[in-house]
Amino acid sequence: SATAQVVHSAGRRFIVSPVPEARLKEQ
Amino acid sequence: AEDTGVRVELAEEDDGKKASIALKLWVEDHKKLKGKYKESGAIEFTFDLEKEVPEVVAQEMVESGLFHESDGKTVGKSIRDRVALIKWRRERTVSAAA
Repeated sequence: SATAQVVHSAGRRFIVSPVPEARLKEQ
Repeated sequence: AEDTGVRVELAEEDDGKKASIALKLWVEDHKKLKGKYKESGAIEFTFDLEKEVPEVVAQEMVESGLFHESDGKTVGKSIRDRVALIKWRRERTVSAAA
């Protein structure tokens, strides 16, 4: 899966997933 | 809000009541970051509007390896700006209802 979970030692969960292309600013 | 290169948006609809809300953060312009940024995607997390401090969450992202230490402040500011907007919208909704 392209989704990953990063759990901080304090217990907070960060869920990392791909950014849809349309939402990226044009460089 | 200032363009920090880091975008923070709601990851769920704000019902105006919940203290804890899901936010999504991603880098729009990596050139604005000081540290080398590893393309990892959008980071979704929950934030308690009443109890939490944006800079602390940003520091947790740094400690988790999602951002370089030198970008903690930028990430914290981006979260703070979005949180301020959410709170402002909520206050405005309450005022309008009254």
